[in-house]
Amino acid sequence: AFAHSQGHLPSHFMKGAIIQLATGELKRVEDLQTQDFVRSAEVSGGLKIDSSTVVDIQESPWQGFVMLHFVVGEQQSKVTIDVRPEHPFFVYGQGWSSCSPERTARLFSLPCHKLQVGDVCISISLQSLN
Amino acid sequence: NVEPRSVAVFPWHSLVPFLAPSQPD
Repeated sequence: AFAHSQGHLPSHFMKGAIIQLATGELKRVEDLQTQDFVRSAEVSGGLKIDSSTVVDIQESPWQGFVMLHFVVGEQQSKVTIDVRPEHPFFVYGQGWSSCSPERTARLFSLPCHKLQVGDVCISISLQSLN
Repeated sequence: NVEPRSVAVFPWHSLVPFLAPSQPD
């Protein structure tokens, strides 16, 4: 079983976690590639992939969190989220990245790059209805 | 000896943030 010592950790980021793509294919989380997300969004009804560029990384007022500022999608909308520093994001062409690759490695055993301003992350949103 | 264990399968979209842009004023 996955480690349970850190109850709040989402176990889908644990190295070895099995992920089902929208095509039905199963992959380990550490083996996912940009194309897997793109293809999954294509075959998912109602979801679309957005490019979310990290424009600022700040300390969060919430202790133990960091505040990430993104500009999202074609509209370049500003979105701010508070996450734990070990939370991985999938960066286009680079793979899993977090504000603290050391913590991600320690808590999830998931190899990560350092998330930096300018990185373009994969996010999803609802496809607009035409 | 490897003990059998249940394996969870997670959907791909649980891995990426849902960033819904707020509506412009």
